[in-house]
Amino acid sequence: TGETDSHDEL
Amino acid sequence: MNVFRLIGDLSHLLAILILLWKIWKTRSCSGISGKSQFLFALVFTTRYLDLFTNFISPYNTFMKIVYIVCSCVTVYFIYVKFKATYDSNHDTFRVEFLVVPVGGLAFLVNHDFTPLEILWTFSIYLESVAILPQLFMISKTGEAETITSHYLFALGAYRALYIVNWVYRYYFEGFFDLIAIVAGCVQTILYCDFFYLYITKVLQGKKLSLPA
Repeated sequence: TGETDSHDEL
Repeated sequence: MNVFRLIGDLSHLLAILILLWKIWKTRSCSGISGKSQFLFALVFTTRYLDLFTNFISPYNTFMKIVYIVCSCVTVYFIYVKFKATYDSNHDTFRVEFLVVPVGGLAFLVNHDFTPLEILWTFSIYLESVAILPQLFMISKTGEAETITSHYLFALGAYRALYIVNWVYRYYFEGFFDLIAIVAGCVQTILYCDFFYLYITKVLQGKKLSLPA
């Protein structure tokens, strides 16, 4: 779902 | 990684370094809320636990470590090394009124009910309100040193740039994370009043002071 993509932000 | 996020991250780093430099240079942390700085250190340590589980990029790992180390040094300066200069009388915001509801909300509204994900969510919600003790302190004393207002401006600019980054990511990558976006917007709104004072006073060469 790509939900963890925001975890590449700081 | 887009340019808005990069400048946002650098603005965030600048804010943290301005604060450290101010405390070190003046040998004083007067006017700085130790509670806000403690909350930021808590934000970074709970969010970046994925340093141990998930590698994203050398940039990502480097910045995370720098943020954690700098925020811990700031807390150490305020509560240990320069404790004598800490204005605890004016730093009276009740931190439990933030941490407890934010912790509860992180349990209720998250992407995934796992320890790391709940801690990540907790850190996102907590960051959105962590500046409140600092803003409360300024409203109590009615003024802020110019260097402190530069710190707050760099921090607010970081948040505003992250919103632009999300707009960009939504349009060009079709990606959005509602938790991060809502919390980020709340956080940015908290700075609006300050932005107004910064532009009308500090940039005109005046000290930031509130009308009595």
